[in-house]
Parts: sequence; structure tokens; C-alpha cells
Amino acid sequence: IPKIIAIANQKGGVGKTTTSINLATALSTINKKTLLIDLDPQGNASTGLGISTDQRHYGTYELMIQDMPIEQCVVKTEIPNLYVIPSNEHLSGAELELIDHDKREFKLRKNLRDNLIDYDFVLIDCPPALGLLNINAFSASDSILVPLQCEFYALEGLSHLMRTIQRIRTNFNPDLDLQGIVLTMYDKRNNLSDLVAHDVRSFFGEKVYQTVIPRNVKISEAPSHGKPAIIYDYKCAGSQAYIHLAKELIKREKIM
Amino acid sequence: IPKIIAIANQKGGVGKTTTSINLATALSTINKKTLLIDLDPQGNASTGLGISTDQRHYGTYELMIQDMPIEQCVVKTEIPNLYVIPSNEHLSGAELELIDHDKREFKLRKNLRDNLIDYDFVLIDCPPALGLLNINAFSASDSILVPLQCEFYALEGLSHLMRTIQRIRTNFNPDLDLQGIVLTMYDKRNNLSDLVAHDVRSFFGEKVYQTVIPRNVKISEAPSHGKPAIIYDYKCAGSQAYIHLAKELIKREKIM
Ligand SMILES: Nc1ncnc2c1ncn2[C@@H]1O[C@H](COP(=O)(O)OP(=O)(O)OP(=O)(O)O)[C@@H](O)[C@H]1O
Ligand SMILES: Nc1ncnc2c1ncn2[C@@H]1O[C@H](COP(=O)(O)OP(=O)(O)OP(=O)(O)O)[C@@H](O)[C@H]1O
Ligand SMILES: [Mg+2]
Ligand SMILES: [Mg+2]
Repeated sequence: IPKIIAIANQKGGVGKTTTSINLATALSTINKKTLLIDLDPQGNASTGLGISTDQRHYGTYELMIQDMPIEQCVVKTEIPNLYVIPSNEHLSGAELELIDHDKREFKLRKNLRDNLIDYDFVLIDCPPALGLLNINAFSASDSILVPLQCEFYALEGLSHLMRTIQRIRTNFNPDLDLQGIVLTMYDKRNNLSDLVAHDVRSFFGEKVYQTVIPRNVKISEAPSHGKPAIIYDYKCAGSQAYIHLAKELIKREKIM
Repeated sequence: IPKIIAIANQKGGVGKTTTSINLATALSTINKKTLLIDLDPQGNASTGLGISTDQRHYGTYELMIQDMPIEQCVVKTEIPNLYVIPSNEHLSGAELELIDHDKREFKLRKNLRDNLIDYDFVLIDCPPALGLLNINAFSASDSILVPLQCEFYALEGLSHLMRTIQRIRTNFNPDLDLQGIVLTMYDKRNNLSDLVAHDVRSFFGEKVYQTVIPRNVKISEAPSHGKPAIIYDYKCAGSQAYIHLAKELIKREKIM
């Protein structure tokens, strides 16, 4: 039975998609069968993994709203062990459509669980919000991994996110855990990065991953080639950090 | 009668709040009476302008959903000519509440228009989405200013945003104009910035502002002091770029 992890933070541009893609790729290269679900109507995770428009006819919208069998929604990537449920333009209408559904917070969970036996990990790339799509992701997940940009506004949003996680635990998913917080776009030349890192570690302690993702231009170049940074430039500091992150995640899972 | 401009882009972290705060401040320092409306439940614009928690009891939620008179929702900042309607925690529930309202797309427009005669500019900082809050902003505005981060994913979202603007024009606000596109976080050391800038200018031509906002560490430090970059460090490259942007906006308005 796979471990299902939502990659979420309502603050925009903190590295959710970049973390989803590169963590999923790193896990797949250490022989973990991994599924990445693109739950963002922007479809950046689908693009970053080189999924063409004609491979996106069936995806997260069809799985959640039209109850299409999961096998029809899954696309195999060129990377061994890595599979994707892509996002298409229908997903931007999903939130309004979900409002009238019975058990609207559980649509994703219902169509996901029990159908994934042979995966090791499922990662869900979430949009920058705390709406019904995100609530569906949180209800379907075992835990939430929070990418945190080393910037001031990103800190401000953390308490709001923690309150939401608590609410989801009480109302929809009692087993939902905080997988951890991953510091992203860390720039050692910039004091602000250190201040934010220090603040977060003193407040969240062990929940903050040791692995820190540096700001690295190769990471932002990779999507224009439709490849994860790990495939685009394996040796760069960004890729090595994500490989390290995957190993730390596995280690933490073993201890749990 | 003021010019009402929505600062919007569904891609997260592209500089919407930073542009809203610093453009509003720059306009107020050249004697334009300016109102900034924080329509993002994250409340980053309110924080970046140093609005304390106890000044946020009445804000955008109360104006839109509870039809509170606008004078009760406006907070005067320490900067002459600059006023704010802050965001508070109620705003995160607004989208679900709006669903059942009659004319739900026009709530902001109804409570905003006709009540602002003595302002020159009204800027609306939008959340990273295209949901009902954003549709309210677009229905209430004369035009949309789109901050565009010089990164690949940001380009991908532009066509989706343009289609949404067209839909709003057809269904809710026939006069809605594209104010323009402003390139943000431009890094001259990074080829990607040039590629994105070139692509956008070849596609959108004159609609792309000449003023380009550089990546500048002072801009990201300013919010932790509760001040706009223009007040925190007037001489830095980022502040000077926003002052330049305000002048270009005024020039473009005169020609229209
Ligand atoms: N470590 C890094 N170094 C350099 N650039 C990065 C890094 N991580 C992410 N980026 C770039 O920063 C931008 C924002 O990252 P990304 O899109 O992954 O964030 P997000 O949280 O998914 O955004 P959204 O809120 O819109 O979903 C992207 O253009 C990405 O390429
Ligand atoms: N020109 C710049 N140089 C350096 N840092 C910047 C610049 N513009 C914005 N930033 C920083 O980048 C981060 C993202 O900017 P900002 O929060 O304004 O974007 P946004 O589009 O409003 O995000 P959201 O989608 O969450 O609303 C912030 O931490 C901000 O301080
Ligand atoms: Mg994303
Ligand atoms: Mg913002």
C-alpha cells in the first residue's frame, strides 16, 4: 500500500511543483514505484514532466469528478518507475462543480485509495490555495509535505496552513500527519534565508528536514526542456539536494 | 473618478503583492490619492504595509459580504495619500459564502463603485487563483495589470489568464482592458530572464511595460519591517524601478 503525500502550501511560488516533480523523480530512480498527481489547474507538474497536450485527455478531473477508472487516467513517463495523472483545462472548473457533490471533500480519496496497491509513493502537487481541491488532497493523504521558500511572506502563511491541517484532522482525516517542512530557494548570500531557516527550525524542530534546497538556476531552466532537473542536469546542486531529500524521506519513513 | 486596476496572475509568487504595495506607494508619493485593496486571504499586502492585526477588524470581507460602508473598512497608512482596505481571516471563507449570493460576481463592484470619488487610483491585490474572488476583482476593475516573473512556468499561465479576461469581458465587464504586463524578478545574469522577456515582448508588443523590475534583495527584506521597499530603501534598484513604473503608468493613462 503506497504512502500518499500532499505537497502543499497556499503561498504561491514556493516550489511545490518543483519539489513534487524532482522528489517523485528521485524516488523513482531509487526503485520506488511513484505516482505524481497534478491537482493544479495550471498543469505545471504535467508540463515539467514533458506530458504533451494529447496525453492529457484523461487526468485528475476525470478521476475525481467523472469517476473514471484510475488506469485510464495514468500516463507512463519516459522515466522508469514514474507515472503521472496529468491536469487538463477541465480542472479549473472542478471546484465549482464539487460544491454540489455529496461528500465533496472525499471525491479524490474515494477514487484513489484501494486502487494503487503496487505503488510505493503517491505525491499530489497542490494549487496555491486552501479550497476544495486542496481539501480533497488532504483528505486523501497520509501526510503533507510543506515546501517553504526562505522569504518573509512564506513564514506568515505557515500558521494558517497548520490551522487548516488541524481542521482537516478533526473533520475529514484523523490520521493526517505533517510529513515535514522543506526549505526551498535557500540563498546563502542572503541573510533573510538564514533568518527564516532559523525561525522555522526553532518553532518546528525535527519536523524541518535537514535537506535544504538551494536556489539554483538549472532548476528553473529544466521545465522549458520538459524534464525534471534531476534528468536535465543530474550533477547540479539542485538535483543533488532533491536526491538527498528522497533519501531523507525514506529514512524518516523507516523510523516511523 | 478613480482608475481601478486589478493586480492579478493565477501563477503563484510572481510579485503581485510586491507590485501592488510598491506601485501604490510610488503613486501616492507623486500626489495621487491611492487605495490598495487586499483581496488575498493570505493578507500579505496588509502585512507589507504594516497594518497590525487590530486594524484589520473591518476589511475586504466586511465590504464585500456584509455590505459595510467603505469608510469603515478603509485604514489610513503612515504614508500620505495611501489608504488600505485590509484582509482578515474571514476572507478565506468568502468564496464558499459567495456561491449562494445573488449576482455573486458583482459584490465587490457594487460596494466599491460610486463610493470612491476622491481617489485617483485603486489597486486590488489578487490571490493566486481564478476563482470567485478574482472574478469579483475583474468585474469591479477598469483594467488588469499582470506581473510576470521571468520564469518558464509563468509564461505557461499567460494564455489561460488571457482566456479568462476574455470570458469576463463577455459575461461580466465589457470595458475590462489589459492594462499591461510587467516583467518582475528579472535577473540579468540568467539567460532564462532574457528568453522570457523576448518571448513576451514579441507576443504582446506594446502591452509589455518598458519598466522591468529587477530581482533585488532589498525588496524581499522590506516586508519583515512592515514597510514598502520604497520607504525601506528608496535608492535601491527595486524601489527606483517601481517609481519608474508608476511614472510609466501615468504616461500611458494620459495617452489613452
Ligand atoms: N531551488 C530553486 N532554484 C531556482 N528556481 C527555483 C527553485 N525552485 C523553484 N524554482 C523556480 O521558481 C518558480 C516557482 O516554483 P514552483 O512553480 O515550483 O512553485 P509552486 O509553489 O509550485 O508555484 P504555484 O504556487 O504557482 O503552484 C518556478 O519558475 C521554478 O522554476
Ligand atoms: N523584484 C524582486 N526581487 C526580489 N524578491 C522579490 C521581488 N519581487 C518579489 N519578491 C519576493 O518574492 C516573493 C514572492 O513575491 P510576492 O509575494 O509579491 O508574489 P505574489 O505573486 O503576490 O505571491 P502569491 O501568489 O502568493 O500572492 C516574496 O517573498 C517577495 O518578497
Ligand atoms: Mg505549482
Ligand atoms: Mg500575493
